[in-house]
Amino acid sequence: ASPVTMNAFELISKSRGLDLATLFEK
Amino acid sequence: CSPESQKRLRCYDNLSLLASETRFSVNEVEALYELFKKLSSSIIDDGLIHKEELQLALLRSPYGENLFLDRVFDLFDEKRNGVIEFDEFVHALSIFHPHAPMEEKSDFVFKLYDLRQTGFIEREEVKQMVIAILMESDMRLSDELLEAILDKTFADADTDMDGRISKEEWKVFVSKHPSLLKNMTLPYLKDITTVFPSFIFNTEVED
Repeated sequence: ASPVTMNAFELISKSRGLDLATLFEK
Repeated sequence: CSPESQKRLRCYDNLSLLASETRFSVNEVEALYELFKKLSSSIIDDGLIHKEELQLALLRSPYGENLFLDRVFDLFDEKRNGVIEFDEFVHALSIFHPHAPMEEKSDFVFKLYDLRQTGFIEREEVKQMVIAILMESDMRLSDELLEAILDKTFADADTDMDGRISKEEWKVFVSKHPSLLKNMTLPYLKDITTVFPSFIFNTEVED
């Protein structure tokens, strides 16, 4: 989706700092 | 509980207490200890996760600043002593368990975004976070577009139009946009003993 149609929290939730799944990657 | 096992938090009493406080079994807590050991020894091998170690794991570099990583670290660090201990690690990850209630996940994200910890997510805080994600991802937006995104977000979330999002408003907002909690569920946690099978060599108990 383009940023125009996104809400701010959708953008924010894409931060790598919030992606804890990375912890489980070997 | 030998002194050595106490030290390493591997004694059965500690493990079963952690299991009783969370959504993990004793064996799953042991498997999480394998992950904790890996993270807590990546820079300083002292059995504690320092911010740089969490940053190294999530961002692949211990250097630089990331607002969101700081917030995650602060929320994991229950005792607010600048490091993540094993019990804090297990408590926080329990919220990311697929079986944890959505309300717990929603509360965690609310606290994460309530940067100044006022009990509300304020427009300025959201603006600061959007600017931070734009910098992180090398995206550029005009001020006009940024304000338009904030307007749209607050028109949708701030139902009493007081310029800030209360916890109640947040709950309603995430129920309309469940994808905002996507990061809050880690499917790996359901099969953690499979992801870290080496716990079996150190286990104190058979679940």
